[in-house]
Amino acid sequence: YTLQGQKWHHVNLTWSLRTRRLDKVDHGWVRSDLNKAFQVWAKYSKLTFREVNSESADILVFFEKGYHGDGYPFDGPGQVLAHAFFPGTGRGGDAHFDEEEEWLVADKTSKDGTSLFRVAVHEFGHSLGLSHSSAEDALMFPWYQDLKSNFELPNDDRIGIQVLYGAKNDKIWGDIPAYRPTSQRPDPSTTVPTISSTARTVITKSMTSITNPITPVTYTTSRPMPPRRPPVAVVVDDKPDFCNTSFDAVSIIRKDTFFFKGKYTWRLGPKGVYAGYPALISRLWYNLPEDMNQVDAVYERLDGKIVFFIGRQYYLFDGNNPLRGYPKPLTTLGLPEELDRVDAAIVWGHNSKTYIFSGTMYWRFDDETGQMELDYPRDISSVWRGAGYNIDAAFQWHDGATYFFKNRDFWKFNDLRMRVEQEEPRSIGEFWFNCT
Amino acid sequence: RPIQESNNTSRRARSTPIYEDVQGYLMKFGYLPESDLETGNNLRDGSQLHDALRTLQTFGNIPITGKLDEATKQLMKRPRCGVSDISPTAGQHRTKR
Repeated sequence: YTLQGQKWHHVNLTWSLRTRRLDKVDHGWVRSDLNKAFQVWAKYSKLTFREVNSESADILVFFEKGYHGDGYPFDGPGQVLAHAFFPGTGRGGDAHFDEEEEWLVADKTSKDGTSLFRVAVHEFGHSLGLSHSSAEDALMFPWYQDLKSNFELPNDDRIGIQVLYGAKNDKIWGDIPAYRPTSQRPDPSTTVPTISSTARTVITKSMTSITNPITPVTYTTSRPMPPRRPPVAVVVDDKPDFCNTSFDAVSIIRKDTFFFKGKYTWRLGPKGVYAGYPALISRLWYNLPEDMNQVDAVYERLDGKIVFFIGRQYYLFDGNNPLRGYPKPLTTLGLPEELDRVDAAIVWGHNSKTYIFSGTMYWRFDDETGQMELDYPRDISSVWRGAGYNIDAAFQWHDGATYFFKNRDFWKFNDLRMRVEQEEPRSIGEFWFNCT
Repeated sequence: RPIQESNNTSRRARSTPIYEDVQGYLMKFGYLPESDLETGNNLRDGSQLHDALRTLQTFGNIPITGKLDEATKQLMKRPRCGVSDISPTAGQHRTKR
């Protein structure tokens, strides 16, 4: 979701339909559909909407055609169906619908018509401060789509509106713990809810400061392993500086490279780091544990599902959404009970097998049996020569090479020679983020 | 004198013109800067259009080719909201009633 930057400073909003003459549709049904659209947003937020008959209502709704005095003329039937103004004084919040469309009201359907409710619920999202989202199933996707009969506000929109205005009740907050209103957060002193006036969404939330060193986790396996070195991070505005930090996990997800550190993730594409990042991991993958301070490993399975390893458990996601039945213990994968965590997980393109790394050992996963293959674990150094032990992350990049990360350095592994290309590691910041 | 419309003309078919003005579409929804409307510079190099189309295709969740392919044409024909995708349309929220 994307926040425009403006929001209403009160939650009891009023609205008014200011068009008296509607040629093709019944005035009463129009008001009914508009009210229904407002209630979609009210259901999931602290907002309330009351219809009034007044020019001074917060949100005025007009049906207009062609040039109508706001610099955004309508184009006749089809194409652009409506637009709305972001919150503010004057025209702020108002919604304009193209009078020349074939509007359908009261849940009527037709091959040639457009549901007023469907368009209105999108436009009122703008009236409340939401910009367009590129999430295809979101209401705020720019191109209108039909709604299912059992319609529920998609997560993308729901989180967006709740970030702006808070959720209706604790039950909904329970779904998204990171987005509780200030009054419900455990430590208000750590909360800085800000919305960038330049929009494009950077929301700082209640979170444990990662300036505090993370307690090292100690292995308790029969095979002695060294404790993990506390992550090293230079912190600017409570977010790690990618030029001067190690990473908890790195993975190719949907063709982009995601770097995970603490509660944040960066997304690296062909043109560099995407705008809007780092983002809270919980904003992209919902319902991860509230007290999660870091992920251990992440990888995208061949079927597109995304696996997160956190401590002794792993989570499975379909896109952003957690799948039922998870998290599950690592032991259900055939990993030993003594294992406190995994360090890295990759699908290796040369044989499409999944490899799990932890400490000095690695396992190979058999997708058919859902268990680790026999003859594993093996010593990392016996096969992944030069990659070292106790790695932070590993992944196979678009160039076909496998990369191993540890502290602030990485090694490129030559998959044909089966050894690292050079003994000396290279700097993660310099290579991956163009840091100098 | 107004042209008499044929009763056989499908309203919907008439209402979905192909966006031949690709630049206009890209500017309207924030993928190309509108400043060129002011400067009169209508000539863009291929890479600008290519990048703008890629961004549109990314936003629309269709294959990213950077070209005006069939999927992009179909996307541009779809009914949509008039608010800009990339940034709030300048002045839209500031305009006073």
